Amino acid sequence: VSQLGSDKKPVGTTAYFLRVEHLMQCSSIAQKAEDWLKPSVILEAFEARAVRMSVACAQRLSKFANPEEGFLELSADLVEAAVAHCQLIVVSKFIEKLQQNIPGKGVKKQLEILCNIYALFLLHKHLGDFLSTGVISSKQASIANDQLRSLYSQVRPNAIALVDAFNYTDHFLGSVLGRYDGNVYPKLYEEAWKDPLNDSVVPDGFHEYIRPMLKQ
Amino acid sequence: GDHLASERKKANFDVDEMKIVWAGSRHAFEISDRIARLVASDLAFRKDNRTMLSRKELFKNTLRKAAYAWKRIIELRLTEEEASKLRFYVDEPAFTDLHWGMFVPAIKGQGTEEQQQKWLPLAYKMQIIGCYAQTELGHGSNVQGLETTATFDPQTDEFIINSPTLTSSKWWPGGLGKVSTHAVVYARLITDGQDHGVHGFIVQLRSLDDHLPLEGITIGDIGMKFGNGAYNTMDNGVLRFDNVRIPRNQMLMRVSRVTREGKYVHSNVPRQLVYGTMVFVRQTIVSDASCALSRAVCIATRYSAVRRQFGSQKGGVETQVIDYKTQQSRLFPLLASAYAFRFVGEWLKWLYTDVTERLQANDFSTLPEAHACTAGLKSLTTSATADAIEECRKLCGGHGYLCSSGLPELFAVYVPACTYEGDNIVLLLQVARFLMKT
Repeated sequence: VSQLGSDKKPVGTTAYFLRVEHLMQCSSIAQKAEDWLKPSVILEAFEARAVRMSVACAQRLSKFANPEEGFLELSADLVEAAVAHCQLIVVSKFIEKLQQNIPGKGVKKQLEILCNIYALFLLHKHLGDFLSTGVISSKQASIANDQLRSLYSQVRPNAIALVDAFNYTDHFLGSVLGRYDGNVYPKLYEEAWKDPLNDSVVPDGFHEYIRPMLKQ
Repeated sequence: GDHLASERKKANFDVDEMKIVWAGSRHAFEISDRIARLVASDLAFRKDNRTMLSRKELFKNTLRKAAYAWKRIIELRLTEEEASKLRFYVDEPAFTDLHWGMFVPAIKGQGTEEQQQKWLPLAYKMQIIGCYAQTELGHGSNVQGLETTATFDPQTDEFIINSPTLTSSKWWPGGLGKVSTHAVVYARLITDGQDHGVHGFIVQLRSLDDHLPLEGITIGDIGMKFGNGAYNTMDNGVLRFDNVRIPRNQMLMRVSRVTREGKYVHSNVPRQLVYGTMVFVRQTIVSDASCALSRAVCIATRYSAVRRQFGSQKGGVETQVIDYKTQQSRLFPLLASAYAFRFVGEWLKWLYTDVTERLQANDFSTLPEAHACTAGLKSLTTSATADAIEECRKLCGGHGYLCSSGLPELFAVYVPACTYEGDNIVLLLQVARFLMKT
C-alpha cells in the first residue's frame, strides 16, 4: 500500500491493487440471484473487500510513530486483511481455471457450481468484512445466500460422482464409512470383532478387579 | 523455581477469591481442592503412561483404577458429591460413568417406586453394573427411529426383546462391551399388534456367576476409537438380541405401562418427565465443556507466557508469545469462554431444579423453552470447546502436538461431546423450531 502511486507497480497476486481507486469506491452491481453466478461480480466483491481492508490497516498503521510497534498493535486486524487477500487468490485461480477449455460432458458446469459455492460460502462466512467495508449491502448479501442454497441443490445429485473423481481405492482411503460400495454397516460390525478386547468374552481383569466388586 | 512467579506478581485481583467464584462456592472449592490433592498424590491413579499401553493393558488398568477408586470411596466414607469429584479427577472414561451418570438416573427418572426399590440398592452397592443401551448402528439422534423391538407375550407375561436387523444392533453404549451386567434398553413396545413407540426396559445381559452373556445375547466391543488412550479406556459396545425374554415388570413403568392382559396404559404422569432427565444430562455436559475448555486454556496460557519467539532487538531476550496481539486475540476469547460457559452452566443447574420443581407441581409451561434452551447450550458450548482445544494446540506451536502436552488426549476425549446426547446441528434445529414457533 505504501508503494501505491509510486513507480513500483504491484505485481502477481497483488496486481488488483493497480485498480485501487475503483475498488475503494465501487459497490456491487448484484441485483438478482443470478448476478452472483457471474465471475466478474464475485471477483470484484472479493477484490474490493481485500483492498479496503489492507488500506484501512495501512491508514491506522501510519498513525504510529514507530511502525514496528504499530504493526504489533494492529496485528490481529492485519491477519484478517491477509486472510481476505489469500481467499481472493484462491477464488480468482478457480475462476481462471474455468476460463480454460475443460473437456467432458457437464464437467465444466459442475466445476462452475463448485467455484460459486466456494466463493459464496466464503462471502457468507466473512459477511462482516464485506458489509463493514461497504462492498455489498445486506440485501445483496441475502440474495447471495439464497443463490448459495440453490447451488447446494445443484451439487446434490452429483456429490458422489464428484468425490469418485478423486479416484481413491478403498485401500488408500482406509475408511469403512467411505468405502466405494457404501456397504458400511455390515463392515463396521465385522471390523468390531477384530479388536483385541474381543479375543475373550470375559475381559482380562474382570475376575481380578470387577468380580470382587460385584460380590462384595 | 516458579518460572511464572513474575507473571503471578502482575495480577491485580485476589486469585484465591477467584478460585471460589470458579468453583461456584467455598464448599464446592474445598471439596474439589481436597479430592484433587487426594487423587494427585496417590500413585495408583497415575495417568501419564496411558498413551504407551496396548489397548488390552489400558483397559485392564482402567478396571483396576475403577475398582480401586470404589474401594477408596468406601474406605474414606466419601459423600456422593465427593465420590463424583473423585471420578472427575481420576479423569478416565470408564464404565462407572454410565452406571452412575445414565443407568441410575434412568431408573430414578422412569422407574415406579417398586422398581426403584428393587434395582437402585443393587446399583448403589454395585452388585449389578448397568449401562444405557439406546443408540443403534443405524440410528442415533432420531430416537423414534430405533428398530429394536420389545413384543409383549401375554401367554408368559413376558416381553421378547429382539434385534430384527443388523442396523438395530445397539452400538456405542459405554460400559456395554465387556463390563456391564445389566442395561436399560430402549426398544419399540409392541403389544396386541400395536407399536407404541420407544420405551425403556431393564434387561440383564450377563450371568452374575460367570459373567458370560445370557442366552440369545451377543455382546462385544466396537473397536478402537480416536486417539491412543483417550476413550479406548472405555468398552463402548455392540449388543444384539435374539428373542430374549424378560419379565413384564422389567419395563420401566412410571410414565406408561402394560397390564397383565397386554393393554398399553398411559399413566397420569405425563411423558414430559423424561425431559427432566434430559435437562440434567445436558446441564452436566455444559459444565463439562467449561472444565475441558479451562484445561486447554490453562495449558496454552501458561506455555504462551513461557515461550519466547522473535521480537528481540539486537539479540536481546525474545518476546514472550503471550505479548503478541495475534496470540491474545486467539487465546483471550477462549479464556473468556471458559468463564462464560462456567456461569451459564451454573445457571443451568438452577434451571434444572426449577424445571424439576415445576414438573412436581404439574406445571409444564416452561418445559418447551427449557428443552430448547438446554439443547442449544449443549450444542454451542461443546462445539466451541472442541474447536477451542484444537486452537489451544495450535497456540502452543509444534509442542502442542506432543502427547505430553496433554492436548491431543484432551481433544480425543472431548470431541465426542459434539455428537453424543444429540448431534449438535440437530439440537440447533430444535432451537430454531422453537424460535419459529415463538
